[in-house]
Amino acid sequence: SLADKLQDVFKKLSGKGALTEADVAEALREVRLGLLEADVNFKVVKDFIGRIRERAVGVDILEGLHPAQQVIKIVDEELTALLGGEQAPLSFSAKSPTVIMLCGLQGAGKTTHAGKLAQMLRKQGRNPLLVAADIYRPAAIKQLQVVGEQVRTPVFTLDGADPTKIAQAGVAEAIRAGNDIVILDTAGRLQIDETLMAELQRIKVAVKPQEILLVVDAMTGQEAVAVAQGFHEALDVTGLILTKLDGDTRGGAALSIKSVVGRPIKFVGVGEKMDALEVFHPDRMASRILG
Amino acid sequence: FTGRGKIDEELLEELEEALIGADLNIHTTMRALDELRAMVADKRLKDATDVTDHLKRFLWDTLMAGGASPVLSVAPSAPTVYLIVGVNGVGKTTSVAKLAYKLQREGKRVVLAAADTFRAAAVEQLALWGERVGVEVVKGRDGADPAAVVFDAIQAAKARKADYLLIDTAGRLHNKSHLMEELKKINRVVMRELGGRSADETLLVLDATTGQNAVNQAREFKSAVSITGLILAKLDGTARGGIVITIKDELNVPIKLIGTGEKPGDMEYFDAQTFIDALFE
Ligand SMILES: Nc1nc2c(ncn2[C@@H]2O[C@H](COP(=O)(O)OP(=O)(O)OP(=O)(O)O)[C@@H](O)[C@H]2O)c(=O)[nH]1
Ligand SMILES: Nc1nc2c(ncn2[C@@H]2O[C@H](COP(=O)(O)OP(=O)(O)OP(=O)(O)O)[C@@H](O)[C@H]2O)c(=O)[nH]1
Ligand SMILES: [Mg+2]
Ligand SMILES: [Mg+2]
Repeated sequence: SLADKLQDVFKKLSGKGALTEADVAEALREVRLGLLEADVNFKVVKDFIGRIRERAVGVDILEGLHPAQQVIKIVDEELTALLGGEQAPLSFSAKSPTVIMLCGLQGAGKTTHAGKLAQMLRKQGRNPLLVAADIYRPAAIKQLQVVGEQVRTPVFTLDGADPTKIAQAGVAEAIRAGNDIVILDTAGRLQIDETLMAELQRIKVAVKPQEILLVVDAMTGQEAVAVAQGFHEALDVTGLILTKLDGDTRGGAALSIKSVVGRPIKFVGVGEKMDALEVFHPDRMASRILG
Repeated sequence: FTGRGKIDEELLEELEEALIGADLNIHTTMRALDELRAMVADKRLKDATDVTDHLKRFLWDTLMAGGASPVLSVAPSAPTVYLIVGVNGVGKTTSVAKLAYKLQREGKRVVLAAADTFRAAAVEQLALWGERVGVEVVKGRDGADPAAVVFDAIQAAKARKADYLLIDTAGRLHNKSHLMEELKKINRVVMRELGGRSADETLLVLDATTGQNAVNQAREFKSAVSITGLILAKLDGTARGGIVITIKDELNVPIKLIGTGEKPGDMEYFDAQTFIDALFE
């Protein structure tokens, strides 16, 4: 683990004193390697290491605290702070229904998390409506319908309509039927697909979502930055859902995206079942990234 | 990265960033750059073009080591069976459909097995693809044992005298032992029904956007059902999938196919040179 590697680096340091630039440089090399192995984007790592260096050099080696522990402590604090100090809850619009739009790359977990959000909101006493706006993927609508049955939530569909029209009709149906939340599932798309990104922008203009949640697979590597920036520049996302954290990926994409997009990670997906949704804990994510 | 520019530490840093940015493993990258630095020190490399060419050669040697080839194995007697596996959402079902389309266009008779009996509308998704591509899909009852569907599909493929049987399986995270056990059971059924030989190819589908975790996936799937090749999907996105170089280097699993989109024709046999050139674009 990083803690062990740093222990080795500081083995030769004994007695009190301050951490010199040379001591810190070697420790930072280990931290850099650890973060790259954890899939943090290399530009984000560069900036992060700069911040650590500033805090670490000249730090007095405190009584009873090994210098390795001190550097770890600084890294852990900085990481936790960057990942988002406090939890960011879902926000609801003053005027019902609150529209929550899910977007992201192909296979990230949007359809699954639409269902998980519906279940969570129902348990909170809300009355959500799922809207199936993926008209491209074979059986995508059927998939959301099956998910809707699993979480006892109605699913709105509209044959032969484009996604913008489906979204609008879905909101109209929510108003008619008295649903206070609309959860809009969209098709997976590449952030470089101009036509499909424009489609998301049209949906946004049409139904003015209160929340635009970017759904990201926790095992995403270096490209997490470009992907998140692409969606953010097009839509001004309000938050993220990080999925498949029940895997063993270190999840460095969380740090990459948070530092570049600045929006909070609101939820994490920890399984395939509809109850596998948790609130994001920055401190837990920090220790996971550090390994 | 080319031209008669001088070789300096800045060039090497730029190359390092290109490789890391493409999701090459940091240790693979460091080894490659150390080799370059040694050659520069011995004056064996003259300029920036030389350095880049040598780096590409290093990567090419890694990918082609052991005579790696994208050619897919064919069974001594029909049907040739391919088992498609991987973690959730990477592109297995779509890749099965594309491979079926490719083989069919080569004049082969293909049957598909819808062995994902767990995920919502998984069978429907493959069935629709089957209709679209024009191949038969063998399904089981809702929630049936995937091994039972595989058994039925092998019998059907033999009865129809199909040239190929492609088996689509449910996404599963490699750290979930009960799911990996389920996969081993599917594999045992295949071996039993094929008279003791395993599937002619067991292909692990990887998402090109995945980082270092792809190595864990390859390692775990390989130890569970011995993977014979990789399908690298979603290469039409901006991610480069460089991690497959480390997978080839450490686990000796060759890349067979790449997915370049969501249409039936969006699949190609892996070409190492094209792949490597793209890492530096
Ligand atoms: N283990 C695990 N699997 C998940 C999680 N979230 C989603 N999945 C699985 O990931 C796969 C893809 O999920 P989908 O919900 O279909 O993804 P999507 O983003 O809607 O995909 P597209 O619509 O094709 O873009 C499915 O097999 C899901 O069951 C999670 O948190 N953990
Ligand atoms: N752009 C692009 N999208 C792809 C490619 N391959 C698959 N996809 C998309 O990725 C998403 C997931 O594909 P699936 O084939 O359902 O993935 P899977 O591995 O079978 O998913 P699970 O069965 O849920 O584990 C779908 O939206 C596909 O259209 C590819 O090469 N390029
Ligand atoms: Mg979906
Ligand atoms: Mg599938």
